[in-house]
Amino acid sequence: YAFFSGRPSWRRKAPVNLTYGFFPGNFIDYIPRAEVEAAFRRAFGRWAAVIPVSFVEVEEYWAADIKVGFHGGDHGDGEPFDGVLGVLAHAFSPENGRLHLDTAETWALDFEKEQSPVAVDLESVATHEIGHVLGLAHSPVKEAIMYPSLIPRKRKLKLHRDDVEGMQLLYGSNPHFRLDSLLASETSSAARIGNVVDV
Amino acid sequence: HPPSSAARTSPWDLRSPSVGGAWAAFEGLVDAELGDQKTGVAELKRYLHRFGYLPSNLSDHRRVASRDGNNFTDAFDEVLESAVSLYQSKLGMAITGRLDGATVNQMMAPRCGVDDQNMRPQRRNSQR
Repeated sequence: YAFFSGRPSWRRKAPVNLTYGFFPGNFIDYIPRAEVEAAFRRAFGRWAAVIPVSFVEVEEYWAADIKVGFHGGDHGDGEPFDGVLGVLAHAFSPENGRLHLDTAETWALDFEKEQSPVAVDLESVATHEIGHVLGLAHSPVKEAIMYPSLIPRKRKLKLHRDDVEGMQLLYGSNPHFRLDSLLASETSSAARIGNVVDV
Repeated sequence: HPPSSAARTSPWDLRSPSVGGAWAAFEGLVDAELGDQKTGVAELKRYLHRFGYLPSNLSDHRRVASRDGNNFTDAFDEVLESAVSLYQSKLGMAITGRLDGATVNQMMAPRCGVDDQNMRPQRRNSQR
């Protein structure tokens, strides 16, 4: 894991509650809005499970701590999007809160429904960008959510130990989080790989 | 050279013209090395500059002056070699400083726009 320069994070009195809202314009029209919102709810929930921070969706975009938006091309933040593939999304370090997804991408929640060869998994990218919004920079660990690239038609939803350790250094641990559950799952994956090799 | 069907069966092949991808042209740079002058190297330098691997204060002979100051030359120089090594190290790859297939493939992959040196978001904050 890595942090942004100066190691910024959201400095609030505990318990930390952050609100998020969706930019009212430019919403993608080929996935129902409720499904996009549900995907973000799951993405936020993934991080909330490991740190003592909660996330609440609000209607008032401009008043939200975290502002999620679909934008295309030059959208006014000095980092224009570049069309299909290339840069998929970007986000800003704490406590800026902006999280932008490129409207030019073919976003997908279900690759059975979306057959495009360039479809990109929205929930995976949302989980990655929320990591930035909370203060994690890019990780060199390929399996980590915070690794900078994601190929089309690939889902990467599970937090890696590297993601969890980095985020918990910023915010502490969620009292309900058990590291051994993460380790157990990693061990079980390793055992399955081991079995295949043995065969 | 046109793709053969056997080599192009991946459903997400970024090199396929039908799929495109902003950095598909990097494929032509595989095995380019120090001292080469090759079309497309300037674009690769822009990529590495954008994601924090090439400094913006290069001396004038290494880049062509332009309004945005980011027009690089097509020369594969030692600064690029060092940037490639840094890229490989930051992305958990074998550090060779060479544009091997794995490195170029990684550079062609779609990615997050936040730079890898952790500086750009800080700059964004100060703009705010």
